[in-house]
Amino acid sequence: LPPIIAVVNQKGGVGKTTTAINLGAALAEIGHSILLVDLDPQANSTSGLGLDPVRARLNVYHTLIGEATIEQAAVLTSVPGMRIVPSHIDLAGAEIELATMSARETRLRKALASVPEGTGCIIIDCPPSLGLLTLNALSAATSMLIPTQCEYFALEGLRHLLYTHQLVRSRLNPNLGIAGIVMTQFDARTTLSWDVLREVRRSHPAHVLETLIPRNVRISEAPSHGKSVIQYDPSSRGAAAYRALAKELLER
Amino acid sequence: LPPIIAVVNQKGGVGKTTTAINLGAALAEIGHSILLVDLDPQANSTSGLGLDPVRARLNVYHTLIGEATIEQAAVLTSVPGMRIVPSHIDLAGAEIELATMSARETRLRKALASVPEGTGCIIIDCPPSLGLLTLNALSAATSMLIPTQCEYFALEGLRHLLYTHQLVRSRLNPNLGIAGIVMTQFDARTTLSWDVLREVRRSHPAHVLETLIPRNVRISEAPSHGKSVIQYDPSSRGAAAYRALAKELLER
Ligand SMILES: Nc1ncnc2c1ncn2[C@@H]1O[C@H](COP(=O)(O)OP(=O)(O)OP(=O)(O)O)[C@@H](O)[C@H]1O
Ligand SMILES: Nc1ncnc2c1ncn2[C@@H]1O[C@H](COP(=O)(O)OP(=O)(O)OP(=O)(O)O)[C@@H](O)[C@H]1O
Ligand SMILES: [Mg+2]
Ligand SMILES: [Mg+2]
Repeated sequence: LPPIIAVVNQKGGVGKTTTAINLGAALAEIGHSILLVDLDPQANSTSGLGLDPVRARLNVYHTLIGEATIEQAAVLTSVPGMRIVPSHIDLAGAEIELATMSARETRLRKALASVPEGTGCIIIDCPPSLGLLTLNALSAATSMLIPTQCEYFALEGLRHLLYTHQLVRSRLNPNLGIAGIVMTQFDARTTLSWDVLREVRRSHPAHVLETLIPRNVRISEAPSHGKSVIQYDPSSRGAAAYRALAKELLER
Repeated sequence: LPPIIAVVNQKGGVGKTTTAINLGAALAEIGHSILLVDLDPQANSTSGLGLDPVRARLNVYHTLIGEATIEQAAVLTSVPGMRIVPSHIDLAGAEIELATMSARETRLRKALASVPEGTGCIIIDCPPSLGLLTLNALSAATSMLIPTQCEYFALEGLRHLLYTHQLVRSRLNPNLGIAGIVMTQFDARTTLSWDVLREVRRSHPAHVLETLIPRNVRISEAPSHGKSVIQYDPSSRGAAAYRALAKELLER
């Protein structure tokens, strides 16, 4: 089974979708076959890669309730070597529906037990919560990648997320590791960014990754063109940072 | 009953907490008595005003399950004239618990039927989702205030949020109005900010507010000192923008 990385943080806007798309694209660029799973009802990974969530015949909801396989729901994206299982707005209702089902936390793990032949890595984009959808991702994953902004509120949530990691390991998935904490939207001109970076390096030295993702407008422009930043502006600081992140994760 | 404003957007990181705290502080500065309700399990409004979510004896969860009144749970904040009903991490579990209760969407409305004497305005900070906690806020509110970033992904979610407004009006709360859409983290140096602003003004002309909240590092520094930006740096562009927002909302 290929590695499964859950990109997770209950804090909103920290760069989960941006990291899922661009890390996936950086890994695909060096030859890995990537499957992205969009588990967020906002379907930002889906639309950020140029797909219309409304028009997808099958989506991740169908795989959670067992009406479709991952292979059937996965579609090609604008990034060579990267497929996606799209999301849909109706997934928001699934959380309340899943709450009443059996094996409600492990449905995605079951679905990912069989994936398209030759898949090298699976990346799951999670919604900004620790509800049932995210628990499904953490049950299925081999490791969690935690993007976090260099901001005070983002710092607050890290302790609780690492506590949740322990809970999931003891109850749902003893194999769940931590791929790392990646600092995103880093603005070297502000003392706040440096203060938060120093604090994260002090309190979580074993988990924080060396690669810093800078605040770079090309990163936030790319999704409106349905592309990763690697395709949209290959020579940008944003593309370089996500290539460095891919390399650092492969080496760990 | 005083006006109740739900600060809501399922997109994460758009400035819901920042707007709830600083709009509240700007209204308190001109003499209104403000009650802030922190309905987000991340408890960022609570910690951003210098309170420790873990140490609060009572919190919003107790008011939702009827074990405490709003009056009993409300505490003073560092902002003169502003009280808060604090949140707690355990609120995350409440959503699954609420799903099995009767009148699960209208528990907060019931609790807010009696508030401390002299309360001029109630502001509810919502989590980044459209689940049961947010539905409780929308059932209780007289209007919704929608902060949105000048970014592509934030633009995507607006249509769905306005559709949700129609649903809530037809099923739960016919009086729910729209206080407005406020553009936050506006960076005049990027064409993306101007493109998104033009698009929002074109597609939602009746709802988008004139006041633009600029990206201003003093705004993101203030919560680490437990203060609103109005207290932390009263002469900053961030403080001026939230005062202008308060004035514009009072005039509408
Ligand atoms: N390094 C960066 N430089 C500039 N903009 C960025 C960067 N990373 C993310 N952004 C922008 O910031 C916003 C938030 O990022 P993103 O949507 O990826 O976060 P998220 O954690 O997935 O949010 P949510 O919690 O809503 O799922 C997006 O508009 C994105 O384009
Ligand atoms: N105008 C601004 N200028 C600079 N920083 C800002 C501004 N508005 C918000 N921020 C910062 O951006 C981050 C996101 O804002 P905030 O946490 O208020 O959003 P939110 O919508 O409440 O997030 P969540 O979806 O997690 O609840 C915070 O770290 C905040 O300090
Ligand atoms: Mg996202
Ligand atoms: Mg918030």
